[in-house]
Amino acid sequence: CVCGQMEGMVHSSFRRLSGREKKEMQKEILSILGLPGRPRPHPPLRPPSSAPLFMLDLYHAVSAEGDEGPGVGFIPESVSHPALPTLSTHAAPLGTVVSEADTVMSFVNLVEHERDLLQPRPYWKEFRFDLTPLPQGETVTAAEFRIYKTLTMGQRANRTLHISVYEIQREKRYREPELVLLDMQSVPAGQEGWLAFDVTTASNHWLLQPRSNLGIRLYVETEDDRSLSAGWVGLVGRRGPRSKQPFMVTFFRASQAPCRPPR
Amino acid sequence: ALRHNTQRRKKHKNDLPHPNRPGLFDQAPVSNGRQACKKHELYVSFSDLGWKDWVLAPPGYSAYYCDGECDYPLGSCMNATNHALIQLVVHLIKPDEVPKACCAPTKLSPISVLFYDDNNNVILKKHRNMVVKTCGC
Repeated sequence: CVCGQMEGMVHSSFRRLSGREKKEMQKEILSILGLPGRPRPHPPLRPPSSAPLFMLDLYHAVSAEGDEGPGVGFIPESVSHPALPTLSTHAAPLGTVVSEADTVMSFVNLVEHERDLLQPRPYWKEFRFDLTPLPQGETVTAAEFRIYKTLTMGQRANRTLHISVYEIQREKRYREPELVLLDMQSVPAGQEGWLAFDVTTASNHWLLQPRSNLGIRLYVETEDDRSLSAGWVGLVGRRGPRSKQPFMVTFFRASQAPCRPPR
Repeated sequence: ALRHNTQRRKKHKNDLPHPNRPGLFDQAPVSNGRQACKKHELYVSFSDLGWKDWVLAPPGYSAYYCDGECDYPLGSCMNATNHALIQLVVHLIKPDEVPKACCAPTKLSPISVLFYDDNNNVILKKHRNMVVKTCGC
């Protein structure tokens, strides 16, 4: 073997190719990597935001895992050990999920409705994600809704907050919608960091029936069942800093028996 | 395409080739003006391709390919392992016409690509056996 003999040659020769040849080569590389191509409309330069930062962390973890060989369950700090101690319950299963995932997608929050301090209790906040552009032939293994909690003034640091996330299953006119509990966490009011809620069940419903995707609803309560506004306890929404905005992340695994295209 | 080689000795029809029998290109270097199999490196740079704005990571990746008498053209739907297997099968059927596969990837490594889609979602796509690290040539 003569290794690396042509290193750089193809790299430089790419610039000498004609426009059509360049397009053909780009198309071939896209096809090999399974990439859909440049997004449309052409994306402007985006400032750093929460989902890309999280995904970059995940990418570095996955790359490190690949370098160390298969079966090494290395997960980045931000994924397996988020700042809030309550999230440690997710560390073990998520570690396996990340290692075994073939595709991971983050979804930006599209809609945010709120019943806050100006309205009657209970207070809540709703989020919605569009899960329609999904990888073909892959199934969901896990899905998380991630929201950032900041420190706020005027709160007792040792107070425990119960934050629960529900799937909105059916909306009714002038009445409360049907809700199904997805996940709940108890968080000390005096802590800051990312909270991750398991929304796998809801994402599976939405994938099977996209029209049933009515989003998720979040409630915050004290230990004595007093409803609090999400914004008041420091949960960051769409109007918060870009690096701390809520998003959803879904893990996919390729089907064990992939359908091979006919040749 | 099948490459006809008239210089090889004729075999009886029932003389099935032994799997370990040397292939046509097992003896290196190959003479008669043929180019011996060599492993080359190709660096695919996403910035050179003009994809830097939507492919977040990596900046590019190194791919290896074999070039020479035992080359396996890597297409969009076939990897080198598939080519080696198919060539071996065809060699067993037509040992006089098709050389035994003497080169195949022996170590494949994964790569991951992080990119934006049309809806500003970020996708991390993992390819488990993508880049040929070493081959048998």
